[in-house]
Amino acid sequence: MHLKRLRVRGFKSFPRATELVFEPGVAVIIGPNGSGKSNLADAVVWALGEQSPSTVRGSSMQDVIFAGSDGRRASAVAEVELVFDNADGALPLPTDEVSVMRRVGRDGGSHYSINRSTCRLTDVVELMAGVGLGRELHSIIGQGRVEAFLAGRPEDRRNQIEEAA
Amino acid sequence: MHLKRLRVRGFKSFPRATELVFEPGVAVIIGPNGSGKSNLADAVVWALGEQSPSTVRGSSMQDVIFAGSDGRRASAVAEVELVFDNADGALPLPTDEVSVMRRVGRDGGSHYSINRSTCRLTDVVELMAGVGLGRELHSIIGQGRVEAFLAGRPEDRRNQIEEAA
Amino acid sequence: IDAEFAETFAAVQEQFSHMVEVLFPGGRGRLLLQEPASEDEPGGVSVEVKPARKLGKKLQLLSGGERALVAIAFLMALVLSRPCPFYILDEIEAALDDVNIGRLVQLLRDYRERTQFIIITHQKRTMEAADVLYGVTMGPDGGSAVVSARMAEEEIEREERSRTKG
Amino acid sequence: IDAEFAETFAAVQEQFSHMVEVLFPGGRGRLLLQEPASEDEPGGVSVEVKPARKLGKKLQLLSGGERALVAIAFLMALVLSRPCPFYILDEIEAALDDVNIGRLVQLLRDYRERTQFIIITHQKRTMEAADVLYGVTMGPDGGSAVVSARMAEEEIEREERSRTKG
Ligand SMILES: Nc1ncnc2c1ncn2[C@@H]1O[C@H](COP(=O)(O)OP(=O)(O)OP(=O)(O)O)[C@@H](O)[C@H]1O
Ligand SMILES: Nc1ncnc2c1ncn2[C@@H]1O[C@H](COP(=O)(O)OP(=O)(O)OP(=O)(O)O)[C@@H](O)[C@H]1O
Ligand SMILES: [Mg+2]
Ligand SMILES: [Mg+2]
Repeated sequence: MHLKRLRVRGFKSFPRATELVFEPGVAVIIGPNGSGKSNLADAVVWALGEQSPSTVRGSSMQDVIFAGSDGRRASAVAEVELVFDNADGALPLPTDEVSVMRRVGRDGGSHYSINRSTCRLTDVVELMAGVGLGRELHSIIGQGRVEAFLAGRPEDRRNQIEEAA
Repeated sequence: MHLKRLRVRGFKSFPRATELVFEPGVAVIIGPNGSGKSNLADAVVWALGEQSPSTVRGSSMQDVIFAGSDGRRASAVAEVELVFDNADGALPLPTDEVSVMRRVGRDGGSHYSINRSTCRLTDVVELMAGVGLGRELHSIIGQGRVEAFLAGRPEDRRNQIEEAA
Repeated sequence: IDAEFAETFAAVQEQFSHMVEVLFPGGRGRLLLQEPASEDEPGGVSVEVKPARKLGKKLQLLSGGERALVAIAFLMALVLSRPCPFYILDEIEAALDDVNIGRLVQLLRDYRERTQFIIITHQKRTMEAADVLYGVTMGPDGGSAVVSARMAEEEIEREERSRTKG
Repeated sequence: IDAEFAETFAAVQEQFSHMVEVLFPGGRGRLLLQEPASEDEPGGVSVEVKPARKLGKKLQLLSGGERALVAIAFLMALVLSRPCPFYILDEIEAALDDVNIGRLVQLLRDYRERTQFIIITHQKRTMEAADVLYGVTMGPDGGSAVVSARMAEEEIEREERSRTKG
């Protein structure tokens, strides 16, 4: 199993539908300061069900919707789709690819779907917990957070190992 | 006025008396991870009277004394001397150079001196406040603290400007 | 739950010690399970690291780069014992010197068969680890766009040229 | 105290706007004095920055590198209006891309007559700003030593060679 495609639209600094296609192995993302690299990491964390705005560096959940720029009006909707390669059947679904999508409008309610059919947040969380991507999402280390990855209390480190178990 | 010499002995990772001679302009310090670069910045903050162990990355004031290594026994005393060029008379003292020194032993009491004669902490603090080096020491930005330099509350920024005034 | 945790902990513990030897040549490190604080609370996990030639220290006294390396050792120990399907690492090598970035790059190369790494970086050295390189830029209309890395590098060079001429 | 503060604030405010234009080409920034919260408490200072092509934003939404640049603009505004005798800056450019490190290096060169800068870094680019270079190493007995930078660079190269052969 690996992340095959990441598609964002209206999410943070990405007004237009933008897609990255990933292979297994090592993918490296570069670009100038403020170009939108960390927003892509936030997109993955958000799509997997993140509920706290501060984890995606905002003060309210509306902060994830493209707020406009000199050249473009604000977006009405933020949408992120993750497509996982499931050829090895790691996810308990009958398809070779599994899509997880989250969408939110200005009214605030988030809309989740798995393989393009509507589901609840708990369905996404349960699906991912089965492959070690629990609520803490230890496999995504945000900018400036590498020291915090280990600097927590001993109980935190135990949680990280329990989630991996 | 500028910092002309920094001498450390028994301070953090520096067991032997070590001296850096600085010129005006831009001095750059390089070296591998863990070699002792940030300890030199801590030495300056400490010599100017820092009272909180956590500002010099320790849990107690004893943590500034060389604790020993595979090849050397622990030191009994930590000592830092700063020598400022005072040819322009910025510091209200009659000498072309002004030395500020701090020493601490395992018993805990700090010993301060200006131009090698014993003084109190408040004497050092007052001497430095006269040239914009107030309690907050805004001119020393520790590792990983550049964003915090501005990220404080609006009152903090006001303090930084007041100290400079 | 306990047997499962104990097995996982033992695997992570072993890998952590191994990773510390790789990232701190001549050093040692270990994870320890603490006594449970009370009946209903399991014990936490504490970390001890002794860099070469130095005394073993509290994590707090280690340098910025050393602490980042210990965190990377813990991360890699999880990768080697219970890998997740993918990892996203955002400028995790910002505090490292060139030699330690080199060691990290070597680890990414060694373990790229075990899981997928997606690395965000500014360091040229880290780019050497890439199987695939992506560039992100800020477009003329103020919105982000993903371009081929070739274009991103050219934009960085173009900005650089205009800065030095400007 | 008020007249003195007002004068200093005006000078810092002017320099901050100028520094933001240098570090964010095409962008704008300003410092604002807030209304005092109560009789005995003076108002704080708030910061607004609008990078080129983007909407003006809360500082929180800016990227890691952009926030570091705003902090550097504030620092340089203090240097230009009320300089201290010396500044010690420990890896302040860790989050910056190459172009922005270049801009910082240019500022250090421009203002080296006004005050003394002591910079700790791992970035080769930043070393270009140096009038004098110092090297710190960890000696064989586990104690730090200061060597000529030449020796520190050679040690870094030696470690690198032994890493790639090892
Ligand atoms: N809702 C939003 N609408 C529009 N722009 C946004 C929104 N949220 C964040 N941004 C913009 O995204 C930019 C930051 O992006 P990001 O943090 O991904 O940059 P980065 O490429 O990681 O940069 P660095 O290299 O400095 O870390 C900021 O300039 C910010 O203003
Ligand atoms: N009291 C002490 N006695 C002995 N060693 C100490 C003491 N306090 C700190 N150290 C050691 O000093 C080293 C860290 O030094 P410092 O933080 O200055 O490194 P650095 O050169 O800034 O590294 P980096 O590039 O990773 O930031 C640590 O390895 C730490 O164990
Ligand atoms: Mg970023
Ligand atoms: Mg350091």
